[in-house]
Amino acid sequence: MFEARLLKSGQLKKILEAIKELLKEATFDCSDSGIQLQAMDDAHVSLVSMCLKSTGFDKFRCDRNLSMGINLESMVKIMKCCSNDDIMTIKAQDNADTLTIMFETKNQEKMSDYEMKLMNLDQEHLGIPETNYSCIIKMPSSEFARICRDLSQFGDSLVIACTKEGVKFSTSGDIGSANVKLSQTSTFDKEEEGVTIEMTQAVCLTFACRYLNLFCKATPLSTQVILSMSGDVPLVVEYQIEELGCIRYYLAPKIEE
Amino acid sequence: NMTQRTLMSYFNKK
Repeated sequence: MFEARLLKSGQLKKILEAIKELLKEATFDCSDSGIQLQAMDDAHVSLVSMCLKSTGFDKFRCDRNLSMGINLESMVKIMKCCSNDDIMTIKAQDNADTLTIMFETKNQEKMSDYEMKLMNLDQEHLGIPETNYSCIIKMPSSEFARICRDLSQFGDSLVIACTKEGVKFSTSGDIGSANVKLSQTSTFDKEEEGVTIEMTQAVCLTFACRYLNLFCKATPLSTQVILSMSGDVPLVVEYQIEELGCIRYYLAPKIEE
Repeated sequence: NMTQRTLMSYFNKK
């Protein structure tokens, strides 16, 4: 028996918005520690790794490990039927081929339930090596989204160059070039408003704007984003979901031929 | 000209 109760269904709505354009379907691996998801986009260029801790749920019960293959488009349809502050419960029997999703309003005057068919998906899990990244940049997630959106008007690729002085985002294309440079914030009122850089070695890598913009769909989940980079390894873009867990996106760089 | 790498170049299948 698997059962998880979340006090704000809006959190799961935002999570689905953050992954549905990269992944058509995904396996949700449930265990007593929580729910995990790891899946690559069709082109195998990016990977989504999500972890929701059991302790982040109002109630969480998972008697046996369960892998649920979910069509994300179907789940988005179901999630459209609830309000953000509805309480939701997801439930499945062991070896079930359906998942039940229930919504209740806070005053319990409206209850609804939906049953969704589960799928058998070929799981292709990748082993991601522990990496000590050369540069770890923490910045407001809205600022990162803004930069990706603005600069993708000019070119398909975004160069991210991180040095002690700051981080520079650059692109160029038919109409010209664009650069945005952020310095470490010296004073800020709230931690999430600042830009901080931990660096052991300068790094400069190039990434596809299209994927970066898709990762930015996670912006509503977190006020901060963490970018981790090392020379010639995939970029990690991480959004922490308050009390519940995190979503990490990995993106392979573009390299000079 | 830039080439897009895939994740398979970096991560192994489990």
